[in-house]
Amino acid sequence: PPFQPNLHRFFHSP
Amino acid sequence: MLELRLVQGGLLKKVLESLKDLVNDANFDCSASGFSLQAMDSSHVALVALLLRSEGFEHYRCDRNLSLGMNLNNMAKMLKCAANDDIVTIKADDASDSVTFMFESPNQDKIADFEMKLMDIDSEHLGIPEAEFQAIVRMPSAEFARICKDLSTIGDTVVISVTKEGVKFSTRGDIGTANIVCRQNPSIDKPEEATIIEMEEPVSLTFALRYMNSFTKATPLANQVTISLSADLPVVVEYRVAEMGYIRFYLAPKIEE
Repeated sequence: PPFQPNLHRFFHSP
Repeated sequence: MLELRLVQGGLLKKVLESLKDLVNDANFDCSASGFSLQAMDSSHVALVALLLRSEGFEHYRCDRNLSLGMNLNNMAKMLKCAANDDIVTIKADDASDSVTFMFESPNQDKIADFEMKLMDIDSEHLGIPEAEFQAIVRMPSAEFARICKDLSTIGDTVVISVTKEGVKFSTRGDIGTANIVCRQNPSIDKPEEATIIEMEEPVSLTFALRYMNSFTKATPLANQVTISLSADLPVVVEYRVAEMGYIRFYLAPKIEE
């Protein structure tokens, strides 16, 4: 089944 | 000192109803430019960004930047006590540990104030880069809500695919499969019923329907919803808040590994 990454994979703390 | 007076108080009620199931506690950031919020759900898979620009308020006073930590369920409970046509004023002193919501009936014959305790919330602010999207779909918000609700009775995930033919929402579950295709429809007479697809490249992404259904709690805010998609990027589901701002939901796609 596809894996659910969280948003930290795409967006970062500035 | 913070004092924000919103004639369309009903908007704030609708905003809270659309946030409270996704996020428990959040900091509302008040600055000269507006009243905003960025918060993630507890699993950090979805994020909501709200902006209500200062120009949209009848009166907007914010002497210095202030962050108000609130439990959104409790805030929603208080705002539920306002009538839909009430004028809502949010007040807070700089050093105060509480916020006051004042509700005025349109003819000023009833005035209520509700004071709510503020919280200290450690929140993480993520930088969201400006992205060029491969496809942007604008469609009636009620139609999008209906599709998410219907598909979630059959499967847990939705595949959203945009091609020249239109936008396709697909799911599969134990009982079978479902595909719903919405074609471009400019609906000149009734722009709120239009479906407009701007596509640079075909794109297909998979998302958890549970979150999509949560985002559709914002449907009462706007007739139209905008869904922006790019390969391997979170989808952006945006509802405009009258002329004063927006509520944007970001959801990480499911990926094959």
